[in-house]
Amino acid sequence: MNIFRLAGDMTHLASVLVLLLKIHTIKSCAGISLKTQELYALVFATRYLDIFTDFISLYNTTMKLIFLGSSFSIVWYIRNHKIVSRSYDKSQDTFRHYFLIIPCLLLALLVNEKFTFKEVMWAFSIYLEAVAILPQLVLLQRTRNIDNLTGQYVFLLGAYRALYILNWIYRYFTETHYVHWITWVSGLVQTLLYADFFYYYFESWKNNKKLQLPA
Amino acid sequence: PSSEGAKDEL
Repeated sequence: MNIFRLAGDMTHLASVLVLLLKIHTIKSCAGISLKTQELYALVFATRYLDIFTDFISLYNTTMKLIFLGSSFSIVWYIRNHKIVSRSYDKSQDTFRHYFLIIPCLLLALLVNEKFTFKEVMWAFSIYLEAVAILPQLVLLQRTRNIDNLTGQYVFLLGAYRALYILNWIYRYFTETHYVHWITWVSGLVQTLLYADFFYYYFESWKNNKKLQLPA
Repeated sequence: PSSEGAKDEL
């Protein structure tokens, strides 16, 4: 474990807590894409298949349980909670996320570290996470006024993978044979997808203006 | 094996 990875995990945890805070306290999911939340639940479900077979550390298992539990409960909240589901705007959240799942599955079947079910599922989860934010970014472009919690949620979610990139660089230089093209390329693509959001987020913070993404 | 390295991350 290094400071970059710990900071990355804490930033990821913070993004989940901000989203839970928004949904649980103000009982609203305005501006949040259910599609992205469903994709993230799928990412964790396919990535943490080894949660009961390979014990790495208490930290690792605890964080996996937190991410699995929070992602599925957020999907449940938006879909089933009588008050929260009312603030979900289905007509705006129209990204066809199946168009993301199928190509990621095909790519995982072609490019993986070992052609076993667990490894293919793991590669699938890495590829899917790289594009899971797309429905949310599309929704943000359609949302006129993005509330602070939603903006912070997306910012933290993007920042965590950027910190992981620093972690991979650090591990490359400090550990022998630490080379993982699947996570490196996907993580870079994932972070680059946030580039324009980061730009407008920083601009709105610098000029103390409401966050607005151009349509 | 190298794949162990990647799996210790979240």
